[in-house]
Amino acid sequence: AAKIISVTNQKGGVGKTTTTINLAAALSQLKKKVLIIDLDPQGNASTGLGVEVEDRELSTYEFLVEGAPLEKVAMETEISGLSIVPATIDLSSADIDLISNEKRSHLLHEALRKKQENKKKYDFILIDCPPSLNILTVNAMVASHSVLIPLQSEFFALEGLSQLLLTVKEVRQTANENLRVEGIVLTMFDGRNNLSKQVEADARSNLKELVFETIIPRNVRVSEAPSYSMPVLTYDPSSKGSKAYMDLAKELLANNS
Amino acid sequence: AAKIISVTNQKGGVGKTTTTINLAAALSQLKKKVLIIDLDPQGNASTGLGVEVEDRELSTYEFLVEGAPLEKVAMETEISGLSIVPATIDLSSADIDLISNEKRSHLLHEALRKKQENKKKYDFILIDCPPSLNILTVNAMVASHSVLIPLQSEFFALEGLSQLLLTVKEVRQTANENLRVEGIVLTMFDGRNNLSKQVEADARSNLKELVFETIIPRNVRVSEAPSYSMPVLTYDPSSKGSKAYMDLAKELLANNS
Ligand SMILES: Nc1ncnc2c1ncn2[C@@H]1O[C@H](COP(=O)(O)OP(=O)(O)OP(=O)(O)O)[C@@H](O)[C@H]1O
Ligand SMILES: Nc1ncnc2c1ncn2[C@@H]1O[C@H](COP(=O)(O)OP(=O)(O)OP(=O)(O)O)[C@@H](O)[C@H]1O
Ligand SMILES: [Mg+2]
Ligand SMILES: [Mg+2]
Repeated sequence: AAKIISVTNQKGGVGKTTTTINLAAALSQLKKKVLIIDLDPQGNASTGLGVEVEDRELSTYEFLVEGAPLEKVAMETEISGLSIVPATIDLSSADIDLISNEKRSHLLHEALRKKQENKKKYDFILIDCPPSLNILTVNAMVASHSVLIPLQSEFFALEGLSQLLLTVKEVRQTANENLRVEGIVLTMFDGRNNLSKQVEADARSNLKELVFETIIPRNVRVSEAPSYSMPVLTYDPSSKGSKAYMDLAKELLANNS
Repeated sequence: AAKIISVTNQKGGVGKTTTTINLAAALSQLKKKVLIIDLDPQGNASTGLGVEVEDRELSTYEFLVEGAPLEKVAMETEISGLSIVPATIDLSSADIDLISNEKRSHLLHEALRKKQENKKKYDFILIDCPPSLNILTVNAMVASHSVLIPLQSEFFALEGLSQLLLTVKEVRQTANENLRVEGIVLTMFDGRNNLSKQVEADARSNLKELVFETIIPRNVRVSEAPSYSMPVLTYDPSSKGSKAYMDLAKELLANNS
């Protein structure tokens, strides 16, 4: 059955969406069946894979809040082997809509368990989380086997990491005892810049084997790709960004074999 | 009395905190009295100005939710003329804590109006918002005269702008008829990169005079400064980043004279 991974960090702009899209694309090139669940009301993962807003009649909101079945909300993308449940702005009212629902933290977990054969269709389900530790991110953590944490190689990004690891621990103790950290991946790394090297040194000495060997470099082709509605692996397969995300996919598979 | 400006954009990592800290520092160098209200549970603006977590006994949470007076929660910083109301993680439960409070969107507005003489002490109050359109950001907009929107020169950042302008309009129609857009400032701009130039061209043709003339360049000294707990204007006054934020402060003053 599918391995479910939340891509999460409450710090904004650290590369959550970029990592979700490109790791998923790399895994599908390695012949894995992948589903992305876009859990961010901004819908960047949906846009980055070419799903126009007008084509998102059924979305994560209907899946999470209204109980629409997975086979109805999941859409194929231009990338073979990669599907997505797109997001709309409707998700931003989930906090308010779900406040009186006792099981509000478990809705995604329940929705994914409804029909076992759905999960069998995929090898990996990656959940792109919004930049906050709100009810949507908690839903993702409760539904997941693990969390994959993009860590931007900058000062403010390191500051929020301990709070995030604390939240993971709390969710493990209260709602999902299997939840563990899949790994922390350094993103937008610039080897010429002392700050990047300092963040790497700090992360590896404090977090040791939690940090992936693979580092994602800052690479302009990565930030250009979404404007062409494609992963960087399609936009520019020979770029440093593509190679790094392929390395990350291989490392993830090796860690899970 | 003080002009109150929310620095806001629900897209993460676009330079909200960096703009709040450095614009405030530049305004205080121009002999303006400035107060920053850190409304982000991450507390990056507080950290970036050297307020240690253990020194935040009274914070924005007490000011907003428990009615603590402004003169008790505002702290001086190392920068003369610049004070801050620091943030703690307690703010992240504001969504839940305030759900049953009828006036939950107006708490910051009420808190700032309590003692008129408090607002007289400052020329500008800048509010650093979290990366979401939640109750904290709505509180900021209801309490403000205007919103200042950092726009990262990247594809995903442009996507969220129309939703943000829509929210500003909604707040103006339902809760704060004076709310207007102070301006949109391009951040992390890299002149060698087509994407940056494309975003600038799009922004200026669609949003015309809403876009500040001043552009903030991507400048490594800007991202190094917070690790020394100081604004870039103190860390490296001759850097491109410092000059740009000083230009922004002067343009803001010119627009308001
Ligand atoms: N390796 C990279 N090299 C260059 N640019 C990158 C890289 N990774 C991400 N970016 C760019 O940085 C910006 C932030 O990345 P992204 O939107 O993926 O972060 P996020 O964590 O999902 O943001 P949010 O918190 O808003 O959800 C985007 O414009 C993206 O294109
Ligand atoms: N002009 C710039 N040049 C280089 N780096 C910058 C610049 N502006 C901001 N940064 C860096 O980019 C990162 C994101 O900026 P910042 O944290 O201010 O964004 P934010 O919008 O406040 O993020 P969040 O959504 O998490 O609140 C930080 O590490 C910051 O140091
Ligand atoms: Mg994202
Ligand atoms: Mg910030």
